[in-house]
Amino acid sequence: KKEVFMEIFKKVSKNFQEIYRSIGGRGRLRLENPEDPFQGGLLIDASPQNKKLQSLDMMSGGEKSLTALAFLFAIQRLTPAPFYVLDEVDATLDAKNASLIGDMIKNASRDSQFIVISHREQMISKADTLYGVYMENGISKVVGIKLDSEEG
Amino acid sequence: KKEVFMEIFKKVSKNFQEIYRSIGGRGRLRLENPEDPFQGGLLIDASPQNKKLQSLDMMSGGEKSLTALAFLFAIQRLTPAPFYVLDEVDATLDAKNASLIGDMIKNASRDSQFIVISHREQMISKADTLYGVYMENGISKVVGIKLDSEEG
Amino acid sequence: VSLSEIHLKNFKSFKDTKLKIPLGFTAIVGPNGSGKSNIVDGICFVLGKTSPRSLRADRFKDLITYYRGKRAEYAEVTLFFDNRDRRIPVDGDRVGISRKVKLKGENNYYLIWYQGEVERRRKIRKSEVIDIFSRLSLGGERLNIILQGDVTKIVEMSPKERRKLLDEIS
Amino acid sequence: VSLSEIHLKNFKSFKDTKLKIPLGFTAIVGPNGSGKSNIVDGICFVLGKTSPRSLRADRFKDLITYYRGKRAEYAEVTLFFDNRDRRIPVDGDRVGISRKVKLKGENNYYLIWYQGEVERRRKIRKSEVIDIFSRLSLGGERLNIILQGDVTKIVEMSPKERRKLLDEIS
Ligand SMILES: Nc1ncnc2c1ncn2[C@@H]1O[C@H](COP(=O)(O)OP(=O)(O)OP(=O)(O)O)[C@@H](O)[C@H]1O
Ligand SMILES: Nc1ncnc2c1ncn2[C@@H]1O[C@H](COP(=O)(O)OP(=O)(O)OP(=O)(O)O)[C@@H](O)[C@H]1O
Ligand SMILES: [Mg+2]
Ligand SMILES: [Mg+2]
Repeated sequence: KKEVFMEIFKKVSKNFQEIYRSIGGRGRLRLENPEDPFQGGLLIDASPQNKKLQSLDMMSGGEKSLTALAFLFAIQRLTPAPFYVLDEVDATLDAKNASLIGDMIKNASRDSQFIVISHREQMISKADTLYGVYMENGISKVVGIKLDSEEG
Repeated sequence: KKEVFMEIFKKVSKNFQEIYRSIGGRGRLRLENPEDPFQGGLLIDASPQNKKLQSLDMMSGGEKSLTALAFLFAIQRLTPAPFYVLDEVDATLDAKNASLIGDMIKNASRDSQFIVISHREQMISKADTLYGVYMENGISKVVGIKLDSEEG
Repeated sequence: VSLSEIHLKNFKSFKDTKLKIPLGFTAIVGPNGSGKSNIVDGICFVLGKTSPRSLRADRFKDLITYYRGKRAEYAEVTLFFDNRDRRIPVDGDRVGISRKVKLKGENNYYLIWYQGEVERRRKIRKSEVIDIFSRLSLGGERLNIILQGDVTKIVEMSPKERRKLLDEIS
Repeated sequence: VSLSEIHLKNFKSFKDTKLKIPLGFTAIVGPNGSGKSNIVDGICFVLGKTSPRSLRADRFKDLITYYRGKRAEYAEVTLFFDNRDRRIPVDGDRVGISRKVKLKGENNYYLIWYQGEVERRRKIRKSEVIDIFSRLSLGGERLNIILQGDVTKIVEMSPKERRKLLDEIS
């Protein structure tokens, strides 16, 4: 049980470090109790944009979102679920980071389906398929705006 | 005391109805206990985009932000404070509503100063003065991007 | 296995909508209040969310479409999967899992599969649904659904809760 | 009265910054983590926020700039006002209110005014500061500062708390 967990932990940590480097910073995962991981928790140390390593509390709104998404992708790379649903995860991101996360989703969508709700151009423009939702007399309707080539 | 309060309540309610109409919907303020207002609270009934009047809980993220901002402007119109600071209040708004709120801030900025932090083009483009913040080796710096004519 | 379609019938602001979900990256856009997050609530509903509050409703009955002063009889959401790899233990290429809540309070799950063109359905227990989804790493406390405004929850949760996310994978 | 300038000295990520605030609509932009919300924390600091948590810090000492492994001696933020209408009961066109916190723990407010070119300052009690600001409808539970992520709090607060916002105006 502990070996299996440690194996997973090592792989997710490696993913997290790689992903965090690609968003411009240093990040690592640490166990509170490496001897007996089930007695402790999982810590995230991260320093966005190569600032000093800081506690998660001191991060800005956008830095917290980036760190959270890096953790999500670190797990997805190891064991991709069939699909992911992300509802406006880019709301606090600046234009550059919204575009960066859009690219990450695009990459990750090779192994899993991603359904992403967003108001940001930097995200929407990267999607393969685009649906528009609108309301008519209190009832929601959906229309296909851009459908992938196979959809026709 | 009660007369003064009721006078204020009537004026803020009227403002709220007007402002809510301009964002495309019907809104009104109600007292839980009109006989003795200090025994009860203040209720907000609002139906964005002319849907049926609904409880605030059932609103979407963007509808809640719009309703909250309409209430803020309703008070500001009556008794403008010297300045207001709004930190990414447009994060959940779609492009149309972000632009609408930008216009409202522009209007309200005739009576009060508004300092608004935003990542959205629809908001930033309406400002008189624009400052950019950036970080260099862990220290924040500010640069003027667009200064109003008098600033030179 | 992959998600192929979402059917929303009398669920919140959707009267009768079918949404095809292709492979890859699908974006959903639309004005504030148009119903985008209601689709996410629909997915969470089928995946077994137990509290109406977590679906942004006071009671289950609030999930049923209210239109022109009347509430429909029932709400139903179905997730259809492409099951050609048979990761869902059912002999069918197209399998659906659906959840239905009635105004009178019934709250049931159904398994849907096809024999030729004929649709078959049978009621299944919630524990069977949870089991099917957990073999697919779906539902439960996994990170595959991030609700609106919730993205920083991963950073704000306790270290122990965060470790549990890795336990789920082991 | 209007806000004319904000001075941030060793406050969070700002070593020594002066920001002129003209009349009208001022927007502040910048990358994630660059320091925008720290400016808002600086304003709240002067307006009398009592808990470091509400300034996104564990202790007051975390507000003092930490740079290259060293923390500065003190942090100070000053809000300068155009007081030509004398709404601040001080005889001066330009009046500043400042708050300073030292590494050793002192936490004081100062009033700044000018006689000709000479800057004068004297320590004032927090209750005097709160009184000056409340006459200007600033500080307290008023709505004039909306923190990042807080905009829906107005809709989510209790009806009683909402009524109190109108009490403040009466
Ligand atoms: N049972 C129901 N019947 C009819 N309409 C409903 C029901 N439940 C919720 N709604 C409607 O759904 C709307 C909210 O939709 P939703 O939260 O999906 O919006 P959204 O597209 O996500 O918007 P945003 O961009 O602001 O997040 C509400 O305005 C409400 O009127
Ligand atoms: N005492 C301190 N000394 C130095 N830096 C600090 C101090 N306190 C906070 N910071 C830095 O300030 C940064 C956060 O800044 P802030 O929250 O203002 O960003 P922001 O511009 O609002 O970003 P966003 O667009 O993501 O909201 C943190 O990354 C942290 O490193
Ligand atoms: Mg939504
Ligand atoms: Mg910020």
